[in-house]
Amino acid sequence: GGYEIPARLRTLHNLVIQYASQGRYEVAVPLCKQALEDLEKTSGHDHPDVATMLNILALVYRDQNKYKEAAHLLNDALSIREKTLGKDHPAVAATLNNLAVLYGKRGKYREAEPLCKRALEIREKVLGKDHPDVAKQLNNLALLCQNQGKYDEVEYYYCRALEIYQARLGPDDPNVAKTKNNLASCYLKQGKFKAAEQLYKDILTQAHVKEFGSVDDDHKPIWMHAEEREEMSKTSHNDSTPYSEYGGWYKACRVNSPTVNTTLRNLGALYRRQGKLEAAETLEECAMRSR
Amino acid sequence: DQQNVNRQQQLEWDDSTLTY
Repeated sequence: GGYEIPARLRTLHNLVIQYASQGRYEVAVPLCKQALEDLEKTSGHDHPDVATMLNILALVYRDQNKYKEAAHLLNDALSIREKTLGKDHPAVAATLNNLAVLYGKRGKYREAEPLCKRALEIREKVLGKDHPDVAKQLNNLALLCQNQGKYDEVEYYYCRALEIYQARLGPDDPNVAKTKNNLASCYLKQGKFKAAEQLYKDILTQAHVKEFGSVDDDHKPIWMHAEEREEMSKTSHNDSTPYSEYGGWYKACRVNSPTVNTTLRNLGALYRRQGKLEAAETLEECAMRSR
Repeated sequence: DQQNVNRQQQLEWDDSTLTY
């Protein structure tokens, strides 16, 4: 992209990281501000190095949860990068994204959304429509829209992101399961309960296949066990397999653990909603044991 | 509200402007 952070700024950045990681913001902030002043004197305000320095200082504020201050600095950095690097530069897309994140952290989803959309347009133009970074941007956009209740758009963005992740990174990539979970939460809001249920089952089945290689009578994903227990409880033929074995199933299944745990709980909640209490308890027990 | 907060936490930062 034609710009490289000069060595002295890298050193300064690393030093600032050290101070910030120790919580010594009273050192980090003045250090950044002095460097900014010096840079502006030597290079002028509209220089990519100044944008870099503004970015570094913005991170220091961000890490203190001072999102408004961080956004102010990033806005300035954005303006400089647009002027000096070009409006479609990847650094401009990244800055737009990060501004959107800062607005999102403050609950300003309506303001964040157009920034995120602009970042998406640039990424699609530069990287192509099916790049994993485009999927990341779609995911951020979906999250912002979901917090505004725009579920039709959310569904579209998550579906696109999912297609990209599956095609480019494969079905076992952690982003696939995370996006399916998010899409399922959107489906729930839309009343598409069956679609949500299917996604949760897909996640658990994929985790199962990754660990055990197949689905057959001897190796069933946990949700199949849960539904069988539900059926048996209705016919009063109790399955003697103790719950702890399902915790064992889960422990053996280390893929995407937090996501799989969330999925177990979400599908359990869905079962509960459907009155399938035995099935719900099976998954809830499994989720609890694996936490 | 909790779900909104969870989604806020999922927003992904882009570090590429400061990677080298």
